[in-house]
Amino acid sequence: YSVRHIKWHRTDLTWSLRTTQFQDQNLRSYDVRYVISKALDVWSKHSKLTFAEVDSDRADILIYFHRKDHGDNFPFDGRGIILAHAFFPTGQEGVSVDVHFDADENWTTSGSSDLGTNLFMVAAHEIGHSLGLSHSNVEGALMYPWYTEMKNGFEYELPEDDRLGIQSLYGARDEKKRERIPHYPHQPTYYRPTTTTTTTTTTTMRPVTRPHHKYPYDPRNPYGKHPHDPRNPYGYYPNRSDKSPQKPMHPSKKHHYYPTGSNPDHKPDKKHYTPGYDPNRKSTATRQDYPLVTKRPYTKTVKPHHRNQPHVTHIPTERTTRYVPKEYPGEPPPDTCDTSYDAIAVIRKELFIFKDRYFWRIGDNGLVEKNYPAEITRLWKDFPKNLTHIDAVYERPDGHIAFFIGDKYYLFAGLRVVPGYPKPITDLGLPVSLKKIDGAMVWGHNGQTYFYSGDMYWRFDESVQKVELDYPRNMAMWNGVGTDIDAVFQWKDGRTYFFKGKGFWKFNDQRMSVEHVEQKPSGPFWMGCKQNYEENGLNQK
Amino acid sequence: ASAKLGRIAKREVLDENLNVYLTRFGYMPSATDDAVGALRTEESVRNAIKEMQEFAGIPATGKLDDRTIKLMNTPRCGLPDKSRQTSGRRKR
Repeated sequence: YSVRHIKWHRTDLTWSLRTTQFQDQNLRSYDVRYVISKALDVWSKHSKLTFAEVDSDRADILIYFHRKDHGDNFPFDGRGIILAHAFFPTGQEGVSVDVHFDADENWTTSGSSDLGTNLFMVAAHEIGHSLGLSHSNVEGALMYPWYTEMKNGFEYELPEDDRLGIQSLYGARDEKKRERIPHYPHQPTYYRPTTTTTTTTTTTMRPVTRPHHKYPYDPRNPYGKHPHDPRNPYGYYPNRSDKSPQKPMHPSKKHHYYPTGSNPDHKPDKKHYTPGYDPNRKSTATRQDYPLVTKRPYTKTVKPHHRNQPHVTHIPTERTTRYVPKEYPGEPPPDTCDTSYDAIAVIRKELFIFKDRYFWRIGDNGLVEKNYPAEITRLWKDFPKNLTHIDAVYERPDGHIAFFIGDKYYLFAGLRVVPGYPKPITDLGLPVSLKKIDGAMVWGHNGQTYFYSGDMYWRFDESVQKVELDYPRNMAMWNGVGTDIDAVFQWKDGRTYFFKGKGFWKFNDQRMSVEHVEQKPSGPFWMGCKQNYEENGLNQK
Repeated sequence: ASAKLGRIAKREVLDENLNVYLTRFGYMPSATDDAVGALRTEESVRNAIKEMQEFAGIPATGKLDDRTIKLMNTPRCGLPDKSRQTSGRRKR
């Protein structure tokens, strides 16, 4: 290995992805953040370094995607030879270093190189530069300058040459003295601006690490263990075996430790108070104690949960409950232009829409019409032959595809089921009483996974494969969507779409409300069907 | 692959690409860094190739053999392997 001898003088470094628009590359911001965080883990696992994501251009490591000549004397060359470069630390406090990726490359965030150039591998290499390592002449080392395929995907283990290199700069991790805090990319450690008044008023950025009287300072865990401890940037218990009391903050408390007020995971305040959320719930409750989520009979108008929520008019659906799977002996495929949907997801950059035992796919050139809708088992052959429908589906950040059918879920690696599946959804921490989930998605707003069922929703922690302890919460947080949705997903435009009956809502993630109170009909928009309606929806049919 | 190799093996393209490549990744001084750069001899280019081959761990023949051409067509990091260029960059 080869080191620069100029290194960071701290081991707690921050990073930030500064390029967030990936329209040309079909990359998604949260996928890239996830991959970068995994690449950072490669180094932190074997050194004293820790990395926290911040949303600031003052982070220690700034990550950009650029094209061709971008002003630093290291122009990119389009798709091909040069993939990325990074700059070395300067040794000066307050000076950031850049990591640049060639935006013209065919990047893949899946962890393997089957579909393109493996962003994870290249990111891990470039971050090595930003930590002070030069190129190594050891073939097989991560810092070897020529691209080679990594083994084990995201579970890649740092080769010895690189391990020695990083440890020569920052020392080896002492497991006894330092409890490892799981790094999870989708919960960035936001730096909260604080105002200091002296003779002039200046705004400085400092992390949220102040001791709080409710949560005594524990030097073994400076981040705080309690999910509501403002020092805890993760929002959940870093150590899942932790039995410390769980007492959510009362909604009337004005403490608000998060950067925006629009995130449903924030503490409820008066504006966002939800009747289904019990702020006084004690920690003795287990996941199984949560109330049974049952389907309500279909009603044309849903009563709002609070005064700010509009009355919701639904497009009639022919199906209100799917707890008991129906049999479809010889039933014809659904009408492409006149049907509701069971589940929708973007899988491998293509939109898949599922209904009964059929699915459609929508690629860059629109709806694939020839031979579609097709039976689900034609593509995913490991499903049982008597498959009648799926309830929800989403592509996990690690590239696996999770299908939910009733109280079980299947995990597919591509088109083949992962051995050992299906498994009960209770394995994910969902209550025994839950018979199905309505929708699942990775929310583009924060990169977290959410499950929906009836009038409740859960946030799911992908790193430990469990729903988080502070859930379920009430659907009223998703203002205007109502309950008992059919499907939800995040489209390529980064926006969230909820489906119910034969219509859909586009959701405004910033305002946490639907963009249009009235549903829009799904067929014309998603399937390119001829618009038989007046401009805006069903009431004007 | 052989078609690709065939393309890159075209001599006139190769000379140009070779100089750019060796300079870019620190095996030869750039013309602006070194007045001698404009007067590169065949010997100096051969030594630069040899240096790159040694670094990459392939036989150091000093010639543009198939393995070297394949290496040069392999995607890679844009930073130089030898620190002849200044690569530090300050922000803020």
